[in-house]
Amino acid sequence: CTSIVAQDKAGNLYHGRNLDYPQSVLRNLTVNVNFRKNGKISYIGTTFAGYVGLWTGQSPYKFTVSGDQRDKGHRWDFWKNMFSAFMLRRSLVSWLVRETLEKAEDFEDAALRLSKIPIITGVYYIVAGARAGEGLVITRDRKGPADIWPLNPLQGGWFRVETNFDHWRPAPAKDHRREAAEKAMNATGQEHINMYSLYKVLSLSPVCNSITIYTTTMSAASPEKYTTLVRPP
Amino acid sequence: SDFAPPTIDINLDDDPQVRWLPLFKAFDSDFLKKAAQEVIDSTIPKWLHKVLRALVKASEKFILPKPYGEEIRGMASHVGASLSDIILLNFAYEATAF
Repeated sequence: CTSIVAQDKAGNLYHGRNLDYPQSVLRNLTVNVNFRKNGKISYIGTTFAGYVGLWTGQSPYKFTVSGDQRDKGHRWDFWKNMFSAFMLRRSLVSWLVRETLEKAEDFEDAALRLSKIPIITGVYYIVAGARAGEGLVITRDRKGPADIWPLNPLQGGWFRVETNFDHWRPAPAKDHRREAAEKAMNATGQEHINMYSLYKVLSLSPVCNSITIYTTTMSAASPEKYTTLVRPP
Repeated sequence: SDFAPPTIDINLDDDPQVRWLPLFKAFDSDFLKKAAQEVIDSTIPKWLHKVLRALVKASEKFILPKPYGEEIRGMASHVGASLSDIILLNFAYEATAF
């Protein structure tokens, strides 16, 4: 997966994500869901049919969130995940996203919930709010946060790119998604970043690749612009 | 080329067991059942599937928090799939590291 959060010169926030998964059938299972309460949209998400959790979602006028797998590449991780779920009764990563979209009052509350509530496995939560400066990448361990990486536009940090690796470590030599995305964001520039240019960055190879299932672009301050497109194999 | 996925409305005021019914207007139940099986088969080896199925069946009351447990139960009953398999499907989506 690749998630990008960015702020333009006017302080508008944009959030985009590619969901990568090596199962082509998921292209035909992708679905956008409007979760309604009292007739109004409470939150929006993109998921796969049969899956009640969310990896991508938006709470209108409050925040947007995406989750990227934190892959340590260890074969026993699956067992640890199952153990965490069954024995310790921890939340699935995607259930916490949904719960946060439903309950969090604002960006700060969302960031706190996504940082602290125990989950079954490590993950990266990428969150953007509706106001300038509200953007960060949370690196999660099972029990709590391992790192918080906020936007810092005044010091040149107007965007953050997260793939599936800790941002303070180099990406594996064969994986060029982070490098390509950062290069494209710098080439686009803060003055030209918007929903369309963000989508273009997320469409570049290898950021968008053979296992990219869908791309979502969103902006909490303009919830009507929430867009998901399924990618061809 | 790129295409937009279907959009459905889920009413959170509805009972969790029936709130995902709009999904089955957008997707054919038989297709969903086959697709779910494909995801499970390619994620979990057959020998392990049997063990997990039994484990999940024995412990589903303890591992599924509200409202997700009820939602999953409702889906399984509508599709005509085993509850254990729909639970495992939800885990399989999250368990790519395996």
